[in-house]
Amino acid sequence: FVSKATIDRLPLYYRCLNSAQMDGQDIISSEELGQRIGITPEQIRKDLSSFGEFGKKGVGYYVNELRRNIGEILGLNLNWSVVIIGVGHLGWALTHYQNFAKMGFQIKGLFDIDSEKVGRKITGIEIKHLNCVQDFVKQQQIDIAVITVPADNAQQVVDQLVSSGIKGIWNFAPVRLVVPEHISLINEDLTVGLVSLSYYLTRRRK
Amino acid sequence: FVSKATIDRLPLYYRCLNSAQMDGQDIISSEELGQRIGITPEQIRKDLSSFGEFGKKGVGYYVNELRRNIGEILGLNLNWSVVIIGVGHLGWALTHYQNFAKMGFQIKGLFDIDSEKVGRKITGIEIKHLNCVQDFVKQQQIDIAVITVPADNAQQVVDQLVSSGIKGIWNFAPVRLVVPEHISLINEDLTVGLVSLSYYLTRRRK
Ligand SMILES: NC(=O)c1ccc[n+]([C@@H]2O[C@H](COP(=O)([O-])OP(=O)(O)OC[C@H]3O[C@@H](n4cnc5c(N)ncnc54)[C@H](O)[C@@H]3O)[C@@H](O)[C@H]2O)c1
Ligand SMILES: NC(=O)c1ccc[n+]([C@@H]2O[C@H](COP(=O)([O-])OP(=O)(O)OC[C@H]3O[C@@H](n4cnc5c(N)ncnc54)[C@H](O)[C@@H]3O)[C@@H](O)[C@H]2O)c1
Repeated sequence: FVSKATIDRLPLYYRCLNSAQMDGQDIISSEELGQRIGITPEQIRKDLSSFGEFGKKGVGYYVNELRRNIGEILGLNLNWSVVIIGVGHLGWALTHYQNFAKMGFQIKGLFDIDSEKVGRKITGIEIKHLNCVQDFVKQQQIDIAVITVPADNAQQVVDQLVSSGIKGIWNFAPVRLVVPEHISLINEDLTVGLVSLSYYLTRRRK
Repeated sequence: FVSKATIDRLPLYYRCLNSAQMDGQDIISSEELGQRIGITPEQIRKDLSSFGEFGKKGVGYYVNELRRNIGEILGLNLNWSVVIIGVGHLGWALTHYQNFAKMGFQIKGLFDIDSEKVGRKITGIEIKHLNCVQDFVKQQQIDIAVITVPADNAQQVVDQLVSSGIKGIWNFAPVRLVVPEHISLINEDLTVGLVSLSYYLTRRRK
């Protein structure tokens, strides 16, 4: 069993190893890895040991090897297909984010209900009407749907996706979605970062 | 001492109490609060007890009272002023997000270096050139800066903000920023959600 906190740290290790590899670094110690991410070296060694034996005592970790191993644990080598539902301000921004493709997430479809948007192309992908999403997800065997529609419409959109065979949902709408057990759901609450800042700034004032 | 994990859960409690209050609910149990957020009731009771005595045994928590208390712990009643640096795809989306204002975060300024953008107005706020940010932050006593510029430019932007008297930084650029100890820094990595989904979908395949 691996804790959610450990799983959430893996992408940070992966990103750090990415940039170490780009700098041409061959070996990295848990101290340096920790310093670059802001985590103790003990926590790093504990996290990685839940997945196997990596690195050499006294030497550190081989950057290429560890990056490949973590990438495989995370399934980043599997090239996941993604659709974005709701191409408003946030959906538009996420469509343009090039880091998703670099990590193996290919945006294959965009869906909306606004007749002004349907038919337009963004980054070469045509926005389709929501009515087409079920056939599209089935035929293209789409893995993940990103939900960037208003909170009131989110559950109804998700119900349509569930019956289309989607495997995972990444939800940005500030509402608690109900999905069947076989679908993985990640809720993103973008206010958490600002609110945490507010907590830390309040404590400094005192 | 309160752990970061507890602090990160407080905004979820606050949001849940918000919607319970809007539904006209007077009392909520830790069981119901837990069910709505996806956290055990024991964890909720443990979290809240690190801040004081809330709720009545056998009755539950008074929704209005708990919401007000958590809001004060988080400093949400203090009305924080915010500027957004880099009004590209993501900066544009964040500028339009109305939930920030509802939680007491007022966007007071927008800054960019693109001459095509400087001078335009979004949600009634004029985009100013980055050269003006230091005077603006000093004169308006801005609390928080949101960084949505490309990774290569982020550190240089932050250095300008540091000398302007900013108190907190919410960073979206995928790069590790160096800030002095007296400034609170929150790094947001939007790839974490997708990458975690990839991990859970990979495990289901096996
Ligand atoms: N803007 C942000 O930075 C931000 C941040 C955090 C969370 N969110 C949340 O993300 C969601 C989107 O926010 P936004 O600012 O992009 O809103 P928006 O209004 O700009 O975009 C919503 C889009 O969804 C489309 N839509 C509405 N109902 C639909 C349906 N049933 N099926 C398909 N498409 C539908 C609309 O036509 C529109 O294009 C909201 O739930 C919001 O609370 C936004
Ligand atoms: N688009 C997304 O959904 C997304 C998601 C996660 C993280 N990010 C990160 O957020 C940042 C912004 O992404 P984006 O997609 O909005 O990029 P973008 O290129 O659309 O926007 C960047 C904006 O910053 C401005 N800019 C560049 N240098 C500047 C400087 N020195 N001072 C002030 N403004 C400057 C540009 O003129 C542009 O308007 C990037 O670091 C990106 O990696 C974006």
